[in-house]
Amino acid sequence: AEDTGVRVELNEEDDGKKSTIALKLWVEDPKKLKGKYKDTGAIEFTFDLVSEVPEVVAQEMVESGFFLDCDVKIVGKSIRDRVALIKWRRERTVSPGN
Amino acid sequence: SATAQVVHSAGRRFIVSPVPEARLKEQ
Repeated sequence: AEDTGVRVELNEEDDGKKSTIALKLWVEDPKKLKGKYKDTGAIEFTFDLVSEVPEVVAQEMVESGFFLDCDVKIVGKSIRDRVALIKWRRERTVSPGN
Repeated sequence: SATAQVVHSAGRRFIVSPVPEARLKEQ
């Protein structure tokens, strides 16, 4: 995935079954953000792989004051990339016969 | 290690915690 300067990782072990997973997001490289970033630390949140949209969560982070509006796309993309990887890993662990 | 909780108006809960030093990108 592209290095967006925003890191998103699993915040729990993925059992491959739950639709809602815990994620953790933090800024690795503030220079990659367009707006001035307040160093708030890591943001822990839950995400529903089935029904939620990464860009909506990114918008909620903006509205909660973690990021500026100009960075909503980069945050959304970072979450989307991680979610795509989690889904891809899950697909690979499902046996083809099922 | 202080943590803070922010609840968005949509009901989502964000918990702010320190970033582990080892996970910070080397400058």
